[in-house]
Amino acid sequence: TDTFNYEAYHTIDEIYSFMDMLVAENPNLVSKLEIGRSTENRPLYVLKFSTGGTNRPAIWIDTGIHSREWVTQASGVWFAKKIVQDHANNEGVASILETMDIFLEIVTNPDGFVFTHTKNRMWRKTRSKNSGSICVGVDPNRNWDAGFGDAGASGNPCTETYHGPYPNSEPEVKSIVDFVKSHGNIKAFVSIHSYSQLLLYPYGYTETPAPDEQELHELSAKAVAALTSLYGTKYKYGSIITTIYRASGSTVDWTYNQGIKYSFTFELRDTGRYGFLLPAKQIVPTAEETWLALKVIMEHARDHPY
Amino acid sequence: TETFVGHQVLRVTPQSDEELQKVQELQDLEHLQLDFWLAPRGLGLPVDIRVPFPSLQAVKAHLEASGVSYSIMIEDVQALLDVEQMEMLRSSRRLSLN
Repeated sequence: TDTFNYEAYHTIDEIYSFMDMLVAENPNLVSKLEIGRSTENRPLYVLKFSTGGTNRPAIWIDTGIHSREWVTQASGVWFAKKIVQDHANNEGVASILETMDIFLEIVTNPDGFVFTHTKNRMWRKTRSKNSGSICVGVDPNRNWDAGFGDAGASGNPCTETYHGPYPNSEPEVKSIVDFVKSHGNIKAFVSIHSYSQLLLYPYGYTETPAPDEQELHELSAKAVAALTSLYGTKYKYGSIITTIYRASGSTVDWTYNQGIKYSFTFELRDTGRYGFLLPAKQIVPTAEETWLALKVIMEHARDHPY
Repeated sequence: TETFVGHQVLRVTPQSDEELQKVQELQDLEHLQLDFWLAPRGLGLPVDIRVPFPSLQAVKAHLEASGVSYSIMIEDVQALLDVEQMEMLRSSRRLSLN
């Protein structure tokens, strides 16, 4: 993985090969779990970074739930390598790994990702069929059991924010739900999207503030300050509903309601130039700055057990 | 493979409730096949819309008729995709050589 080109976008096969290489190179730190299968029967892989122990408190990071947001899967690859490097050099997240595990799902929506590489670069949803409709796919960020089907999602299968027939109808979502529930000790959950430079916390489906809003807001401020310190990239932060718009059935609303206090979602670069077509030369700077914010969140979760 | 020749991404930043409403109206016009990269969120916040070539004239006319100003964020989506594809090819060739 030292010769892997982190400054380029890659196909799913290349990313899965990278994951296998990383596991092979670091058998005492990294393992690969298959948490389920996608609609089109692709494996849903999660990398587990652990220095030992059973059922330790853990941090979850996922990238690429919206398949066309290519900078997120690419950043996920970079994060994976960074965790290994930090551990080897005893710096950065090495101290976090002493007490916590990290789970990283790099290609959260593999069917959609393959579709963006082969048929339609602008595909965002899953690839499930919708009975009674010619339109394909469900927005996996509206398919969670948190205000499911309320305002802020669409009941029309032909729209980009179609919530699906019922909560967790998408195996890509259900697999994470099952994993989170069976693990039972996940303390921070970060779902990564692009673009528009935001760090958001619950809620999206209700205007009622999250009980931990003040702490989440203060933590967001710290995380964003760390992110901005590297390249000056400006981020806004706040709850989903107050910062962007009402969105029901979203990932981190569900995780928060499951008791995962440190639930966040990122919207990575960019603002106003390339959108989902961020040039590959910006992958590493994007991942680097995001990593600083992630580290703040992870360290906070480690230092504030609950 | 779907191509995006002539598709543009327009950026609109609504400055009043009327402008916001005009942009929101576009969301209901399914026949235009618009793809909202950034959906309307509020005043002063950008809305980015990928507009297929056949719908460009209608969308621009809708905005201009209402006095809503916009900028072209991406002139031709396919041109950017071609560059992206070329870079990926170059990168995978380099990988094979390694």
